[in-house]
Parts: sequence; structure tokens; C-alpha cells
Amino acid sequence: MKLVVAVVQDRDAQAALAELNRHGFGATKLASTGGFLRQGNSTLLVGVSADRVDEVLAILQRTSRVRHQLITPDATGAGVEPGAVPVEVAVGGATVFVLTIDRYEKY
Amino acid sequence: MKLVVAVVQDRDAQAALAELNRHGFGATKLASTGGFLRQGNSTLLVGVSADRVDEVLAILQRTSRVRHQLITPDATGAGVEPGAVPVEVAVGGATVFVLTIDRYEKY
Amino acid sequence: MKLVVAVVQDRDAQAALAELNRHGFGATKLASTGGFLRQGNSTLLVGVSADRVDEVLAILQRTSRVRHQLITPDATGAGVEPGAVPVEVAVGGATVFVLTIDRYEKY
Ligand SMILES: Nc1ncnc2c1ncn2[C@@H]1O[C@@H]2COP(=O)(O)O[C@H]3[C@@H](O)[C@H](n4cnc5c(N)ncnc54)O[C@@H]3COP(=O)(O)O[C@H]2[C@H]1O
Ligand SMILES: Nc1ncnc2c1ncn2[C@@H]1O[C@@H]2COP(=O)(O)O[C@H]3[C@@H](O)[C@H](n4cnc5c(N)ncnc54)O[C@@H]3COP(=O)(O)O[C@H]2[C@H]1O
Ligand SMILES: Nc1ncnc2c1ncn2[C@@H]1O[C@@H]2COP(=O)(O)O[C@H]3[C@@H](O)[C@H](n4cnc5c(N)ncnc54)O[C@@H]3COP(=O)(O)O[C@H]2[C@H]1O
Repeated sequence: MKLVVAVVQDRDAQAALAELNRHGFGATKLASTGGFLRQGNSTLLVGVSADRVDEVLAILQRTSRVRHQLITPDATGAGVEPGAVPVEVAVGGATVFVLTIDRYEKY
Repeated sequence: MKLVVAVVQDRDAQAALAELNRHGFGATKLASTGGFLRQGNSTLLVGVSADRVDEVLAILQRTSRVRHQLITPDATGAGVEPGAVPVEVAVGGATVFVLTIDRYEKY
Repeated sequence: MKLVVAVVQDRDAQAALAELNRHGFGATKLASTGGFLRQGNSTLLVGVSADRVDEVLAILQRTSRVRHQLITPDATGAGVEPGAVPVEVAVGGATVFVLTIDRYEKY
């Protein structure tokens, strides 16, 4: 069994969960925050048998969109420097990590 | 060392954490949402030495309850169709994934 | 690739994320709660190539502080017993688990 950990934009999480449901995949959503833009996003946990991981990844790919955002960088977290030039940042559709589950139980 | 990732109902999270504390297990709670019912639940993270995983699982089993809920399915997320028939859904006690920890540090 | 899962105090999360950004590491923050003190803390997820894990751990070590707190223990979650003696508890800087990522995708 594998645990798919996927960071998606909030706007795509709804569609991803609905699609996962339709295909009978269990899923759990965690509210999260991007480390760089400090904006809210969603982290999805999907426990799935190893032979169906590709199906879950295909659903995530179909339901997430890359969006471009203009930001004034504040990477140090100390506030934007005066006169800083806005920069266009591409915020990904989905960032996905697949981990191995040693043991799965349901009580 | 193993990381136990357990999705439990909010009503059981309190009892699970108290029981884990009593047995000296460290734990962290994340607020989460069920992918299907879209209701709040809790995801617990418990880092534990491999030889004590069974104790943690036994605590989760003892402190979680299966509950039955009547829902009007809205799997597509687009709103309940008129005339949809309520369905009884069993919401589990605990859904548990055990992962391997390669390295553990405390600073 | 490795997934670094780090539980840090809220007060240190900002500095950790800023430092991770500066070094070009991607990161996601989850709001979490300590199992024992029931106080808010932060769980950071950092996907990183295996050869740069030590750099991420060094950043977490540098940006987190151990703090001492006086608490009146309520480990059972049932309310503090009258006359319970306050106890000093050291709340760690960072509790860190490193997991193996089998597969990484970006859509
Ligand atoms: N140091 C830096 N310099 C310049 N640009 C930077 C940067 N760090 C991030 N970005 C850009 O900003 C976008 C949003 O990042 P954020 O950290 O808010 O939101 C991230 C974060 O929450 C998560 N994420 C991405 N990589 C991750 C990783 N290796 N580990 C954990 N979470 C990650 O996925 C979200 C979307 O990431 P995505 O890569 O699509 O999109 C990123 C990336 O294009
Ligand atoms: N493989 C997995 N990966 C990640 N998280 C998982 C998971 N399996 C379960 N979970 C988590 O555990 C909660 C309880 O699941 P359980 O299977 O006991 O109870 C489920 C199940 O009995 C039922 N259910 C879920 N998906 C269904 C579907 N596609 N069709 C019919 N019933 C479904 O609804 C109950 C509530 O589901 P909900 O999603 O709201 O909440 C789920 C979800 O947050
Ligand atoms: N094995 C593990 N798995 C998952 N998460 C873990 C973990 N070990 C620690 N954590 C997370 O890290 C936070 C800080 O832990 P630390 O051990 O530094 O600092 C701890 C520790 O010094 C003390 N403590 C925890 N459990 C205790 C117990 N049963 N008896 C006495 N002291 C305890 O209270 C402090 C705060 O604990 P709290 O639970 O509120 O918050 C914990 C918890 O959220």
C-alpha cells in the first residue's frame, strides 16, 4: 500500500476529492500553508493499493491547474522592502510525494 | 522507528491522546476533513519505536468507535440531487497507516 | 528523495520557513496541536533530495528553541485535579522525522 501526499491549491481540492470519491478512493484533506507565498493551500492524504497509484496520480494531474501570480517577494518574512519589484510566480498544480505504507489497519 | 498516521473521529481524538499520554507516547494532532462526508475529523501523528507499534494500535482500537450516519450523498460536490435517497454510512473508528522513519532527531 | 516532517513551536515556524526559502527548499506548513500540552504548534513538510537532508536539519536546529513552561498536568484530559502541583516541562525546539519518498511528481 502507498500513501500519496499531495499539496494542491484550495481551488482544485474540491474537484480532486470529488473525482477520487467517484473512483472509490478514500482521502483526507488537511488545511495547509505554502512556505513561500504563505497562502492557504490543501494537503491531501490518499492511502491506496500500490497497483492503483497511477490512477490517483492521473486524477490529481487532471484536477489541478498551474496558475501565475504576481507577488512582491518577502522571502525573509520581515516585510516587503520598499521599491521591491513585483515578480511573476507560477504556482503549481500539484506537488505529490508517494510514500510506502508498511501496515494498514481499520478499526 | 515508525510513524503511525491515524485518521479518527473528532469525538475519539481526545480519548486517544489522553490514553497515548498515559502510556508515555508522544503525539501530534492535525485538524482534517473526510474526503467523502466533508466533515471534520482528526489526523494523529505518533512517532514510536518499532517494538511498541502494537501498543499504539491497541490504544487506537480501544478509543475509537464505528458510528453510523444517515447522509444524502453528494459525491460530486455539486450539491445534492433533488429526491436523492438518504443512505446509511458507517464511519469508521480509526483508519491507520504505519510508515517507516529513516531518521529521528530532537533539537 | 526524503520527506522531512518537523514539529516545531509556532514562534519558530516563521523563522524556519524564511530560512528554508532563502536556501531554495520547498516547504508546506500544517497547523497542529501537541498531544500532551494541547497547545498549538506547527508541523512542517519539506520534500528534499536525500543529499540535502542534513542542510534542512541544520536549518531546523538553528531556528528552533527549547522553552520551559510551567503547567498543571491534566494528562487524562478530564480537568486538573484540585491541589495539583505545577510542573516545569521543557518543550522542545523541533521533533523531526525523516521518511523515504518512493516517487515525486509535479503537475
Ligand atoms: N525559494 C523560492 N524562490 C522562488 N520561487 C519559489 C520558491 N519557493 C517556492 N516558489 C514558487 O512559489 C510557488 C508557491 O510556493 P509555496 O511554498 O507558497 O507553496 C508550495 C508548497 O506549499 C508546496 N511545495 C512545493 N514544493 C514542496 C516541497 N519540496 N516540500 C514541501 N512542500 C512543497 O506546494 C506549493 C506549490 O509549489 P509550486 O512549486 O507549485 O509553486 C511554488 C514555486 O513556483
Ligand atoms: N484510504 C484512505 N486514505 C486516506 N484517508 C482515508 C482513507 N480511508 C478513510 N480515510 C479517512 O478516514 C475517514 C473515515 O473513513 P471510513 O472508511 O471509516 O468511513 C468512510 C466510509 O465508510 C464511507 N465512504 C468513504 N468513501 C466512500 C465512497 N466513495 N463511497 C461510499 N462510502 C464511502 O464514508 C465514511 C467517511 O469517509 P470520509 O472520507 O468522510 O472520512 C474518512 C477519511 O477522512
Ligand atoms: N513521538 C512523537 N510523535 C509525534 N509528535 C511528537 C512526538 N514527540 C513530540 N511530538 C510533538 O512535538 C511537540 C514537542 O515535543 P517535546 O518532546 O519537545 O516536548 C514535550 C515533552 O517535553 C513533554 N511531554 C510530552 N508528553 C509527555 C508525557 N507523557 N509526560 C511528560 N511530559 C511529556 O511536553 C512537551 C510538549 O508535548 P506536546 O505533546 O504538547 O507537543 C509535542 C508534540 O506535538
